[in-house]
Amino acid sequence: AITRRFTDIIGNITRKKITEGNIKETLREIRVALLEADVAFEVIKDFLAKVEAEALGDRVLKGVNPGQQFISVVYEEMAKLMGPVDTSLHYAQQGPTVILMAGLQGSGKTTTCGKLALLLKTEQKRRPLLVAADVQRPAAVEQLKKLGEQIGVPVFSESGVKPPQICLHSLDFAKRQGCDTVILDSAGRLHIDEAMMAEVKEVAALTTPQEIFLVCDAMTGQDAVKSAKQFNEQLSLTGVILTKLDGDARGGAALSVKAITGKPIKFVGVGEKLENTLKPFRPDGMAQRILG
Amino acid sequence: FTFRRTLDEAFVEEIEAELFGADFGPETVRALLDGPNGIRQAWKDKTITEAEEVREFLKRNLKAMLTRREVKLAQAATPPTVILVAGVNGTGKTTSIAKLARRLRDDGKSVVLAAADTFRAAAVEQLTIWSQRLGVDIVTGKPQADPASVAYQGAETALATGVDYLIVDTAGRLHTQVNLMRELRKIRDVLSKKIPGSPHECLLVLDATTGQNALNQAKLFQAEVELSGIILAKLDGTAKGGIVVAINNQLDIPVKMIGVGEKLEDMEPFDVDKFVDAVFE
Ligand SMILES: Nc1nc2c(ncn2[C@@H]2O[C@H](COP(=O)(O)OP(=O)(O)OP(=O)(O)O)[C@@H](O)[C@H]2O)c(=O)[nH]1
Ligand SMILES: Nc1nc2c(ncn2[C@@H]2O[C@H](COP(=O)(O)OP(=O)(O)OP(=O)(O)O)[C@@H](O)[C@H]2O)c(=O)[nH]1
Ligand SMILES: [Mg+2]
Ligand SMILES: [Mg+2]
Repeated sequence: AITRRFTDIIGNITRKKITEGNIKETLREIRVALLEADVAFEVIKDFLAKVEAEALGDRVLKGVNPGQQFISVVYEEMAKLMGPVDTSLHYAQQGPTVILMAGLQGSGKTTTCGKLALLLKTEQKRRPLLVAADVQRPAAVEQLKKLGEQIGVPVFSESGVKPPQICLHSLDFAKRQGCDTVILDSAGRLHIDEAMMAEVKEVAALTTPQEIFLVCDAMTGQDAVKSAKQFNEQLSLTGVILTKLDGDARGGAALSVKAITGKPIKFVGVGEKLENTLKPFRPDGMAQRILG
Repeated sequence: FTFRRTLDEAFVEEIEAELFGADFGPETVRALLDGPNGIRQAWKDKTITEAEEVREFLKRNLKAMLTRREVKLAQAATPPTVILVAGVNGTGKTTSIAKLARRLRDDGKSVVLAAADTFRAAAVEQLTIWSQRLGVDIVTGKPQADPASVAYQGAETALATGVDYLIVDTAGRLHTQVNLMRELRKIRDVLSKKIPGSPHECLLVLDATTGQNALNQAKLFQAEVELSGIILAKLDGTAKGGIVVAINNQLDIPVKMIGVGEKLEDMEPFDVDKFVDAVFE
């Protein structure tokens, strides 16, 4: 595997340098590895061009061939691109903190709302309120209510009202109930669905969230750039949560989404249960996973 | 006056980006570009001389690669025909089952659903709402009941009521979760014991936005429960679902249906021509 070949690179510098010729084969191998890992084609092109340009002329370490050294540079740059580690959650100065979850259908938003509520309750001693603002998926409200019951967190819902108004009303409810953090679930939506994108934009406009997360499935392929770009342009994301990382998807979407949006990947979902399945995103671990 | 593109290396690179962007994956793209029937060879042999010819050439090759053409659902010699639906989390299984049931119902068939996802919050409620909207019966079990027991109940009900089709919903599961894959096999075994020859269809629901991991999913689900076909959901987005070509070539599994939206009518039989043409739109 590619990553096995660079982890033992330490040593003295020689007079040999990295050249286009001596890393040509390695570049080809890395490109294939990144494509197999679902990193977006354009992102691979830009990323490798940049890393190659910087690496050319570097002196090669003793006992290492230029290809191996180049791989270690790729790994470092990839970890740097996806980093730094950022698990910050911006809390409101006054009134409830609002966190909005958005993303494509089935990406894991509702489950992640539950996970985040539990995390904030147990680790940050916050008093969260879950808001069931998906009124179109059958039993979506019921799903969030059940999760709320499991973790002892109240769930706000309102029938006969559209999601922007549900979310707005939830803020008053939070204040009355003494909840300091409002987590807004939303219906899955396509980034090309103008009406649905306008709807979630309205939610954000009415509730002015401190955090707006794109919830993205780790097995997403080349489409990741298209959807992430749109969600970011429409919503000015503050972060990304990558779900289902407990599978064996290489997760190239992480690199694509970070490269396209510039927004930090803050958390990863690593399981279906609500306890201990929302972890801080680790750029170096992810770089290793993507490179294979 | 239309600007005519020159067939040059830059053009081929654009085509390459388009092919990768459709999630065909390195092996398939390599074959399409550099294989014996690839673009570069055809360019060399002068079979292709104009840029306009490249996309048509690729379309023909892709259509030829999609060898499996069965889109008809199985029909058992004696009812019920049993359809088992599986796949990883969130791909669209429950919604696809509702859509399948609608097509069968509109085709004059009687259908019963089995809500064998006893694990996920409100999974049973979700399928129950669909069954009510469809006017079809549903078999459910207690929360956290053994899914195989619900499948068994479904089979019993289907036999007792003489219904044409039984469709069994299952919980999302990662193909890497060994115990859950074993649970799926158990559901299948329980069905085949109760109704010999069943499940007559074992369908894997894939999310069209999934990349190369879809191939791993298909491999491992195939190894566990012998798939008869794929439902490719969420093709109404911008993802092209190109991975189904590799799945066809390496695993010989056909795409039977595609999901093109969240409503009951948003399902169509897989059409190779439409699918390939859409890649280049
Ligand atoms: N294995 C695994 N499964 C997950 C993870 N996060 C969510 N899921 C599962 O993924 C499926 C979809 O999760 P949901 O929370 O319903 O997704 P959603 O984005 O709210 O879906 P829509 O509201 O329909 O758009 C469910 O089966 C979840 O249990 C994760 O990190 N790992
Ligand atoms: N746009 C679009 N959305 C779809 C399609 N099929 C399903 N969905 C949506 O995808 C989300 C997940 O669908 P489900 O049917 O709950 O998926 P599932 O595989 O049963 O999920 P789990 O049981 O949690 O594993 C829902 O929001 C559906 O409305 C489709 O063809 N197009
Ligand atoms: Mg949801
Ligand atoms: Mg389901």
